[in-house]
Amino acid sequence: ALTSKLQAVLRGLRGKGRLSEADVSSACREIRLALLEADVNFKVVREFVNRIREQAVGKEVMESLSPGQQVVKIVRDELVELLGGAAAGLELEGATPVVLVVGLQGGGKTTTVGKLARLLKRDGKRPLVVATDLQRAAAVEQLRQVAGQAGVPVFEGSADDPVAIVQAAVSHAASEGLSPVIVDTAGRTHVDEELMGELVVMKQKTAPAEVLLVLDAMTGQDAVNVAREFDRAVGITGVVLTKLDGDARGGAALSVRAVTGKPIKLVGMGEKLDALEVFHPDRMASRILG
Amino acid sequence: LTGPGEATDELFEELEEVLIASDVSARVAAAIVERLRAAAREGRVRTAEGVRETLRNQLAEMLSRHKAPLAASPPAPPLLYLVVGVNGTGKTTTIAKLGARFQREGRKVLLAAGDTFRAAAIEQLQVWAQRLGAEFVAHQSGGDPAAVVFDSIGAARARGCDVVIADTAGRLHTKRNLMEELGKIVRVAQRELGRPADETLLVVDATTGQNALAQARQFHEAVGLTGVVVTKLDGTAKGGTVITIAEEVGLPIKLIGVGEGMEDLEDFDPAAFAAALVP
Ligand SMILES: Nc1nc2c(ncn2[C@@H]2O[C@H](COP(=O)(O)OP(=O)(O)OP(=O)(O)O)[C@@H](O)[C@H]2O)c(=O)[nH]1
Ligand SMILES: Nc1nc2c(ncn2[C@@H]2O[C@H](COP(=O)(O)OP(=O)(O)OP(=O)(O)O)[C@@H](O)[C@H]2O)c(=O)[nH]1
Ligand SMILES: [Mg+2]
Ligand SMILES: [Mg+2]
Repeated sequence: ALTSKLQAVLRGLRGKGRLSEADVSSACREIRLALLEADVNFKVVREFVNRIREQAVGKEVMESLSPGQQVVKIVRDELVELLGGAAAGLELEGATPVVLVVGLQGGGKTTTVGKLARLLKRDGKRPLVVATDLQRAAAVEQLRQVAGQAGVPVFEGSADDPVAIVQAAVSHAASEGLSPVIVDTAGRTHVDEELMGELVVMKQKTAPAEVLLVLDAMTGQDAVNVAREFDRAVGITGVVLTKLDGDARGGAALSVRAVTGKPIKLVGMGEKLDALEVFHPDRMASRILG
Repeated sequence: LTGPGEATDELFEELEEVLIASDVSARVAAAIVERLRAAAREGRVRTAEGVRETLRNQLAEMLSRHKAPLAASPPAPPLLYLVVGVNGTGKTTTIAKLGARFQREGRKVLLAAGDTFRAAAIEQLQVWAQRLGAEFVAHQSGGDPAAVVFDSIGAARARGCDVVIADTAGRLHTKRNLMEELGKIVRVAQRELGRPADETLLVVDATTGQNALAQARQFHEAVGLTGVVVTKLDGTAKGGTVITIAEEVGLPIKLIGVGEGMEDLEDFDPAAFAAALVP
């Protein structure tokens, strides 16, 4: 793990003076490798390591911690701060708040919509989930089954336009006293102009309270591009990091945060509908550091 | 003194970043670039374009080393393809694309709904089977996936199908019971077929980072893979993890997915892939 690599690199420094530039440079090499291995984007790594360098050089070597442990603490504290201090909740104010769930193909949106609906129902709300993926084979059927498992109603419009379906769903929710309206959307790549354009229109016409980007925790260097483009196009309000029950280090979390400044609100920890948890920056920092 | 067309230090750093940005591991990228620096030091390559060309050739060579064609002529019908991988990578869609390809070759295709777990997984494959006009075998949702694959082989023989393509549920390689379930599917298929499946393909998402290597290693160890399919290369992710997979696990990369339609499947071309990675 990083601590032992840093111990080796900074051996023989305990209780002696200050961390020199040379000491910190060799430590920074190990930190860079650890973060790249964890899938943090290489540009984010570069900026992060420079920040660590500034904090570590000239630091007095303590008696109580080994220099390796000391540097790891600097790194860990910095990671926790960047990943976002306090837990950010969902903003569901207003009469019939709309939550748009967006992201790349296969990231876990439909499953997350079900998990979110189940969670909100337990919180005493009466969510309505909306099926707007008219493209993927049996996508509506999948949401229908997921909604059934979550015990919430599902709205399936008759229009062939996703935006029209959401508008109809919102009126239906308003008249039935259902809230919030959680919209499952078709997976799309951020470079598909037509589909990204559709999302822009959906946002304009439905004024959502939340636009959640669902991102697979195993996403690599491309996470910055995905996050930047979705944020630029529709303005995301938060991120749901899925499949965190695997062993991907999840560096995409840091990349997304660095590039958009938006909070990671929830994490998916399994395929079942009860596997949705609040995001813990300290646990994520430990995971990224390996 | 170096001119603009020369192999400078900046060039080697830039190329290392290009590789890392494409999800080639930092370790493998450093090793590859070190070989390029050595070639430049020894005068074997002198210009910036020469270095880029050498890099492309090196990558293409690494990816061709374990090259193997898709199994096509079984000793006895049906040809059996098993498709495996972690959640959401594109297995079911890839199966539809493979089915379409076999049909274009005039073969009779049977799709087996081996994902008996996920909501609407059977329905999803059934829609594809209907679109293709292919044969389809499924049991109840929640049923035993090995039994589905077992039945699909018998059905293929009875119906005169040339090829069976079996879908399986997405599963994280860290879930021991799910990997054991997959092992059982593979063993049951082998016993009924009378030989190992002709292809056991791991579907990897091009947007996946270093975890793809763990996926390849552990699925290979659990069930013995014959090849890798990289999907979603129509996005901006470069899929560089396949270089690490080829290098460290020795698996052939056989196919790429470049979209959501049934035509969006291509043979893996090492030279084209290398050229896309290092323009
Ligand atoms: N292990 C695990 N699997 C998950 C998690 N979230 C979703 N999945 C699985 O990931 C796969 C894809 O999930 P979907 O909900 O269909 O993904 P999607 O984003 O709606 O996919 P598209 O609509 O095709 O873009 C399914 O097999 C899910 O069961 C998670 O937190 N952990
Ligand atoms: N853009 C793009 N999307 C793809 C490609 N292959 C699959 N997809 C999409 O990725 C999503 C997931 O595909 P599936 O075939 O359901 O993936 P899967 O591996 O079977 O998923 P699980 O069974 O839930 O594990 C769908 O929206 C597909 O249309 C590809 O090559 N390019
Ligand atoms: Mg979906
Ligand atoms: Mg599937």
